[in-house]
Amino acid sequence: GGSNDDIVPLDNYLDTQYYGEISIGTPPQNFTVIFDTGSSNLWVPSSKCYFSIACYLHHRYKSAKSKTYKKNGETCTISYGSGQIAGFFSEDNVLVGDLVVRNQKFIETTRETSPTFIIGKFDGILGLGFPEISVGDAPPIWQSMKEQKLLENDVFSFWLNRDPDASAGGELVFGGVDPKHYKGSHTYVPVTRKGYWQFNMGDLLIGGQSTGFCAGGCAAIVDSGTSLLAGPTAIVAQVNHAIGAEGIISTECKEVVREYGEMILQLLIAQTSPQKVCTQIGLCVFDGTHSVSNPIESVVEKQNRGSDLFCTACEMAVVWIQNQLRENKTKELILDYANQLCERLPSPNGESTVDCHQISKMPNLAFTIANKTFTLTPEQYIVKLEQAGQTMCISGFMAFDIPPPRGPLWILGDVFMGAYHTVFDFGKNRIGFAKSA
Amino acid sequence: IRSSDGLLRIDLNKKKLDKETLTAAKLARQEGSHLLSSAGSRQYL
Repeated sequence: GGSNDDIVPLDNYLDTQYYGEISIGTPPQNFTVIFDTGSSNLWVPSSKCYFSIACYLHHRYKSAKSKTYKKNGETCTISYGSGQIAGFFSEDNVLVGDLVVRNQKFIETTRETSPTFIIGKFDGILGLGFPEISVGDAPPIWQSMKEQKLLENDVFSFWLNRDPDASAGGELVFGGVDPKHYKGSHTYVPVTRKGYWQFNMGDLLIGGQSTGFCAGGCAAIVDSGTSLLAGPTAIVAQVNHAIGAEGIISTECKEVVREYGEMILQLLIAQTSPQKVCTQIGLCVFDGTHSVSNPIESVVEKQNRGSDLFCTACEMAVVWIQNQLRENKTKELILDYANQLCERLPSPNGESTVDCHQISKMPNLAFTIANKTFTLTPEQYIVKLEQAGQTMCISGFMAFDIPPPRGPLWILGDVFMGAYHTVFDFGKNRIGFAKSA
Repeated sequence: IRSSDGLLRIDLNKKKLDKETLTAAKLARQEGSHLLSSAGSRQYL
């Protein structure tokens, strides 16, 4: 982009459920916003937005009507999902609850080129991530609150009400935690990379059994702007298998298990490093830290795509087989299980439906955070949707693969935050979780 | 509203999820991943 343009792709917000009210300007102009820990800018539609339908369907900020407005004018673009938002920065007082945050830098959007913002019930987004991912170096609102000494403690906390019949959607608390909304005490983990609220998470257990892939640790970000949980395909396939969720059948995966399954098994028994198994077989190359698909074939695009799929399938098969070996299963059972998982691969970015009548028979799942387990019951990780008067059930787990070094990565959205009251401690750069009440 | 305990509480509203919005979200994400892959070496999520 241009020298004064910052472009940061964001999540899309179509599947967001929770939103609240803020006001900007003097006298206050009200806006409905998503409080989003997965981004860091505040933006609302501008009265100068003329050519986007979304702007006419939502509240628009009129700077001329605000006595406290200060011109900035710097332009910016934010890429998200299927389109972009463009606009310019302004400064004004922002009213959050009864707290006035003075001279907050925010974006007045003049172009919203996606159906996301036409459909959305919200006018804009209030980012609660770190300044490191903020477009135009605009401070997130918590930073302004801190600088203006408006808070008793440098924290904010989320309680999301998962009770489908309750009128209260949830509560965002600045300056502390509301003891009414959690049980026991919080388990804190340090923020490992600023930008998103990112920390190191351990294994995912299914019915108490390890899924292996993140046993050595995976990155995780807490994102209130996402409804579901998203994580590595190798794990989500195991979840799908355990809960009877539909999946897509991967022929490459089946071929790898059929042709190389026994060899993988033998190499693992012979104590070959799991990271090098697929290299030894010849389906991947080892770049020193992890396996990558064979670059030699990259001159032929089609072949390269094929080798990518075989390498990925092989790496997943290694995790699954290694896991089963730990449980002393027989060779036949192990290969059969791996073959079954090849039929449960989640569609990328897609949701998997499950039988609503089987929820009570599904296992508990548990994330390991700071060596403690954070259990999700089927009632918590299965999401019920209304469609044409009928209830349908989907798994709260979606596949989302980010390669190293940034990944593998979990995104913990509202499904997790609904079960666990979450504290975002920007004073001590840590995140706390306690059972939600 | 800021209360006697010094906390600033913001009520959140909740919108029920439905299949149509999830499908639209999926399409948006797929579009988004095309954008990201075409962005080449950008280190963004």
